[in-house]
Amino acid sequence: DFMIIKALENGVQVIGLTRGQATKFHHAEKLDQGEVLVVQFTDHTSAVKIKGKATIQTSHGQTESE
Amino acid sequence: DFMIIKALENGVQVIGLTRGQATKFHHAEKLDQGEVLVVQFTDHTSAVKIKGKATIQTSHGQTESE
Amino acid sequence: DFMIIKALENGVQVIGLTRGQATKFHHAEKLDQGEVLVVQFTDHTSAVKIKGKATIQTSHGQTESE
Amino acid sequence: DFMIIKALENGVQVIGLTRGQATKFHHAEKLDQGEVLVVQFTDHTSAVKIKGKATIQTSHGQTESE
Amino acid sequence: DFMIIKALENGVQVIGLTRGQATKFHHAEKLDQGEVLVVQFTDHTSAVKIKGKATIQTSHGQTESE
Amino acid sequence: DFMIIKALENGVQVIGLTRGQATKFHHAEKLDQGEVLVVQFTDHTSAVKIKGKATIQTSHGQTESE
Amino acid sequence: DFMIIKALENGVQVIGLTRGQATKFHHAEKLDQGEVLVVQFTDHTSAVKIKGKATIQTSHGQTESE
Amino acid sequence: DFMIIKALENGVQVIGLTRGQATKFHHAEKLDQGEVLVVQFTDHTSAVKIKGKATIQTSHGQTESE
Amino acid sequence: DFMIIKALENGVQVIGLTRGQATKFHHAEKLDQGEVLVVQFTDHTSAVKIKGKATIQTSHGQTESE
Amino acid sequence: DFMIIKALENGVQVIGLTRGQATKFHHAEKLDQGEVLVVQFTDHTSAVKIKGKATIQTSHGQTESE
Amino acid sequence: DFMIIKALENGVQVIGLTRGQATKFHHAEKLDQGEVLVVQFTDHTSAVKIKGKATIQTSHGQTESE
Ligand SMILES: N[C@@H](Cc1c[nH]c2ccccc12)C(=O)O
Ligand SMILES: N[C@@H](Cc1c[nH]c2ccccc12)C(=O)O
Ligand SMILES: N[C@@H](Cc1c[nH]c2ccccc12)C(=O)O
Ligand SMILES: N[C@@H](Cc1c[nH]c2ccccc12)C(=O)O
Ligand SMILES: N[C@@H](Cc1c[nH]c2ccccc12)C(=O)O
Ligand SMILES: N[C@@H](Cc1c[nH]c2ccccc12)C(=O)O
Ligand SMILES: N[C@@H](Cc1c[nH]c2ccccc12)C(=O)O
Ligand SMILES: N[C@@H](Cc1c[nH]c2ccccc12)C(=O)O
Ligand SMILES: N[C@@H](Cc1c[nH]c2ccccc12)C(=O)O
Ligand SMILES: N[C@@H](Cc1c[nH]c2ccccc12)C(=O)O
Ligand SMILES: N[C@@H](Cc1c[nH]c2ccccc12)C(=O)O
Repeated sequence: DFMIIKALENGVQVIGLTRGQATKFHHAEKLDQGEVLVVQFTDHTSAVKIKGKATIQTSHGQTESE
Repeated sequence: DFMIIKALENGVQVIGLTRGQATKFHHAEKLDQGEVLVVQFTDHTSAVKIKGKATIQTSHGQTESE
Repeated sequence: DFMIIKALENGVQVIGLTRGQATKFHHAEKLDQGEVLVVQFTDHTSAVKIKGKATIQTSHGQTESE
Repeated sequence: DFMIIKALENGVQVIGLTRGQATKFHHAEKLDQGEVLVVQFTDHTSAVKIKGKATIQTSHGQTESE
Repeated sequence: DFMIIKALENGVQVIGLTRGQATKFHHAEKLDQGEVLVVQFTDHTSAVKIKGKATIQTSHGQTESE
Repeated sequence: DFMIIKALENGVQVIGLTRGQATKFHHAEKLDQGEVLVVQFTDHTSAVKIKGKATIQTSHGQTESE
Repeated sequence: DFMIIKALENGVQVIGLTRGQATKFHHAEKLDQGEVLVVQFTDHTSAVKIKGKATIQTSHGQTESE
Repeated sequence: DFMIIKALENGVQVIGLTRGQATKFHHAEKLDQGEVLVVQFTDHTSAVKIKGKATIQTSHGQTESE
Repeated sequence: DFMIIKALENGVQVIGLTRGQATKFHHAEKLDQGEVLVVQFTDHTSAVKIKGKATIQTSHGQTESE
Repeated sequence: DFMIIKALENGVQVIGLTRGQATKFHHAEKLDQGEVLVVQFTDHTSAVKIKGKATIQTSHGQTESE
Repeated sequence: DFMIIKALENGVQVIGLTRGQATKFHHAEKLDQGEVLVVQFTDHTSAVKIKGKATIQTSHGQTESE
């Protein structure tokens, strides 16, 4: 499973949350407007948080964060 | 399996419930309006509770919590 | 396999029944109106009972409990 | 594989039959009108009998018991 | 693989035939009108015979026995 | 893989042919008009012959023997 | 993978060819008009030849031999 | 994966090419007009050549050799 | 995965390129007009080149080489 | 899983981010206008960032970076 | 996963990039106009670059490089 995040403004953050008993932020990738980041769920990432204005495409459809 | 939760108001909570014999809250991720959280079912999470106003997208369709 | 339960009134109960030779209630999660609970079948849960007014979404379609 | 049973009257019974050489009743879950029970086939249950008025949803479609 | 059998009259029989070199009847479940039986193919059952008036639903479609 | 055979007349035969180097008849199940037999391919059965008037449903569609 | 062969005339032959380095006929099943034979590919059969007038149904569609 | 070859004239050849480092003809099955041959890819056959006028059906669609 | 190549002129070549660190031609099968070749990807072939006028059918659709 | 990136201007960058606890850039492939790069997720790459004007095609649909 | 590349001009290059920690060019296959190359992702190739005018078909759709 993966998702496609396109930043619609500067300063969008795509944050990876740790897999396992604890749930912490392990990485925050910053995107400028128009940049695209495609990320998977992995051994280290079982949740992803998106802050800022972006479109998010997954196998379940499309969503827009604000 | 994963789900996409978009907060429609501040203070939305996405709560992970433990897998196994006991069912307890192990993590509550708070979302501000417009923020999006994409979460999987995992070795530690076999149920997810959503409190507050949000849209929830899964492979079975879309739902809105209030 | 998982299901999405949205409470349409307060006091909805989502009850997990034990997997194995015996069939007993091992957990009852109470939902207030508008709250959503997404639960999987697991090593410990092979049947789920829903009491109270709620919508239930699975891969086979949608149902409403009363 | 799982099925969704919604009781349309009180006293509906969802009966699990044993897997293996012998075929016996190992559990009968009683449902009141409006209650919903979602059950899987399991290591212990390879057949399910439904008595009383209910809707039954599976991956093959919907049926009504009377 | 499983099938859903709904009895349209009393005295319907759902008969399990043994898997293996020999093919014998190992169980006959009797259904009254309106009762529903959902059965799987299993380690012990590789053929199922239905006598009496019933609807039979499988992944290949619907059939009516008489 | 399985098939659903509904007898349209008395005396329909559903014959299992042996899997392996030799191809012989190992079982012939006789059906009366209206009776339904649902059979799988198995460790012992890799071919099935139908004699007499019947409908045969598989994942590839429906056929009628005469 | 399996195929459904319905004889449209007497004397139809369904011939199994051996799997392996050599390709020989290991079995020829004769069908009378109207008879149906459902056969799998197996450890011993990796090719099937049909002589005479018949319909052949597979997952890729329907064909008629003459 | 398998393919269905129906000869539209006499003398059609269905040729199996060897799997492995070398690519040679290991078998040529001759078909008369109207005969049908259904063949799999196997441990010994990783390419198939068809000479003469025939229809060829695979999971990717239908083709006609000349 | 396999592909179906039908030569539209004489002298069409279907060339197998080696799997592994080196990429070399290991076999070139020549086709006359109308002949059809069905080839798989294999342990020895991870790329295929087609020279000359032919139609090529794969699970992704149809293409014509010139 | 893989994605197809087509550069719509010179200087487009397709950046691989490391799989594992740390998230760093391990490779940046530069594309000139019109060039196409098809990349997989791998043991070493669990996230991909695209800078500059390009179209991105995945199994979830098409996106344009700017 | 594989892709079909058809050269629309002479001198098209299909370049394989190495799988693993390093990302280097390991092979460049040159195509003349009209030639078709079908290539897989492999143990040695986890990214493919196409230079020059060509059509590229994958399971995600069709693209044209320039
Ligand atoms: N550490 C958690 C992260 C997580 C995944 N899904 C969740 C749902 C809700 C809350 C936390 C989570 C886990 O791996 O299970
Ligand atoms: N601890 C429980 C959590 C759970 C999953 N599905 C449920 C359904 C109902 C009640 C609890 C649950 C388990 O892993 O099985
Ligand atoms: N303990 C039972 C629970 C169950 C699952 N499916 C059922 C159907 C009917 C009755 C009980 C059940 C089991 O694991 O098998
Ligand atoms: N004990 C039987 C139960 C059963 C499953 N499918 C059936 C069909 C018919 C009769 C009985 C059954 C078994 O596991 O095989
Ligand atoms: N004992 C047989 C039962 C059977 C399955 N499929 C059949 C088809 C025809 C006749 C008998 C059968 C077997 O396991 O193989
Ligand atoms: N004994 C044969 C039966 C068979 C299967 N498919 C066939 C096709 C043709 C003739 C015989 C067969 C086998 O297992 O292979
Ligand atoms: N003995 C051959 C039979 C065969 C399968 N597919 C073929 C295609 C062409 C010719 C022969 C065959 C094999 O197992 O491979
Ligand atoms: N011996 C070759 C046969 C082959 C399969 N696919 C091909 C494509 C082109 C040329 C030859 C082939 C192999 O197993 O790989
Ligand atoms: N030897 C190469 C062949 C190859 C496959 N896909 C490619 C793409 C581009 C260039 C070469 C290739 C390999 O197995 O990986
Ligand atoms: N190193 C991270 C990269 C990553 C994957 N998905 C992510 C989502 C958000 C942030 C980082 C990531 C990992 O393998 O898990
Ligand atoms: N060597 C890299 C090649 C690669 C695959 N996907 C990528 C995406 C971006 C950059 C490089 C790559 C790897 O196997 O992972």
